Amino acid sequence: MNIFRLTGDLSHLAAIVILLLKIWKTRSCAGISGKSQLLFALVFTTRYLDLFTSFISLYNTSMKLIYIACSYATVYLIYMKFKATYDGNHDTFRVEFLVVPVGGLSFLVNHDFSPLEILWTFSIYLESVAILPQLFMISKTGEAETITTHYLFFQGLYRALYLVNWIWRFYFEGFFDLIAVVAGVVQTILYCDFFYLYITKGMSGCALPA
Amino acid sequence: GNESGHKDEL
Repeated sequence: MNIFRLTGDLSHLAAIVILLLKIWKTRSCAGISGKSQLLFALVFTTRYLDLFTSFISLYNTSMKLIYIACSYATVYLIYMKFKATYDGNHDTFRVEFLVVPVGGLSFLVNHDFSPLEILWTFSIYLESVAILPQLFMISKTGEAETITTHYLFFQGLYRALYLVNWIWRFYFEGFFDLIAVVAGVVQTILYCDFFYLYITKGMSGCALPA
Repeated sequence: GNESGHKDEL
């Protein structure tokens, strides 16, 4: 565990909690892509099945459980409790265009052809593109609320910090996971355009790229 | 190693 990995995890947690609190406090999920949140719930579910097979640390287990619980809570708020405020008309990204190719790729390119490993690979690939429905929704409406841009900032920061973590681990631990790194680079690139606007437009509810 | 190394990350 290095400082980049830890701050990456905390950024990820911040993003998840920011979104959950925003929906809870405003009693509204307007501007939030339920499809992205469903994909993230699927990502955590398929990745953390190793909760049943291996124990790494109390930190590891706790964070996994928190991520899963928060992502399901978010999905529940969007599709059940505050369903009336969910803007489904603008959340029109076709998720099958992500899930089907990602599913195929995880069967073809993985570390080991076993069920848990394929599901782990699937979750890594899916996470890298899971934010696309949210970015697509913002590009359709042309605007995002300030708090939504904070959410996206911490999501992007998390992945950027993980990239530094992998560089660190490569040099100091000889650790290198090609699948995670390639997917992580793709995921980080998706946020670059957003990062630029977030910083230049004063981190407020700004018009985002079409 | 690759096989076990990635499992400690979230």
